[in-house]
Amino acid sequence: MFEARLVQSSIFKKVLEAIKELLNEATFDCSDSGIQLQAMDSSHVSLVSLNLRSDGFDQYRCDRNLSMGINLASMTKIMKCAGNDDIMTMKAQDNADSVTFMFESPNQEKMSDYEMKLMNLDQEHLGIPETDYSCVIKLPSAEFARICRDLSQFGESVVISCTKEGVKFSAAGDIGSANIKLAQTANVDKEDEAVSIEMQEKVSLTFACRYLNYFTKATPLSPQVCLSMSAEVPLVVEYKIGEIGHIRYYLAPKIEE
Amino acid sequence: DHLQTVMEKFYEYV
Repeated sequence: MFEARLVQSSIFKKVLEAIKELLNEATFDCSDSGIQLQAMDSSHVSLVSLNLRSDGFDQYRCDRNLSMGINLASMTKIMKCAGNDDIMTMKAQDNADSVTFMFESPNQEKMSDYEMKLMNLDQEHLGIPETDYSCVIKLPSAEFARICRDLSQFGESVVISCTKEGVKFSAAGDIGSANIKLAQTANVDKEDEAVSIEMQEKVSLTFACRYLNYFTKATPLSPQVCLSMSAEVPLVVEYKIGEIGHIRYYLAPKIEE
Repeated sequence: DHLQTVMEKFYEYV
């Protein structure tokens, strides 16, 4: 029996918004440590890794490991039926072929339940080694979303260069070129607005804007975003999800012909 | 222009 109860169903609504454009379907792997999801977009250029820890739920029970193949468009439809302040419970029997979502309004006057069929998805997992990245940049998530949006007007690719002076985002194309430089902020009173850069050695990598703009759909989940870069390996874009977990996007770089 | 790589170039299936 699997049962997970979350007082803030808005977290799940935002998680779905953060992945539904990149992925059509995904397997939610449930165990006693929580819910994990790893999936690549259809082109295998990017990968999403979601982790929701069991201790972040108000109630969590998972008697046996359960892999739920989910069509994300269907789950999005169900999550749209939930109010932001509803309490959400996900329930599934062991080796179930369906999962039930229950939503309770805050005053308990409205109780809804939706049963969704599960899919048989083949499990393909990539092993992502713990990596000590050359550059780790933390910046306001809204700022990063704005940069990706603005630069994607100039070209299909963004060059992200990180030196000890700061981080530079560049794009060039038919209409011209654009550069956005962010310096490390000095002492800011609100840490959500800080830009911090830990650089072991400078890195400059090229990425497709399209995917970065998919990743920034996760912006409502966290006021800050963390970019981790090393030469010749995928970029990691991480958004914390409250106290319950995180969503990490990996993006393969574009390399010189 | 640049060549887009894919995940399998960097990570192994487990």
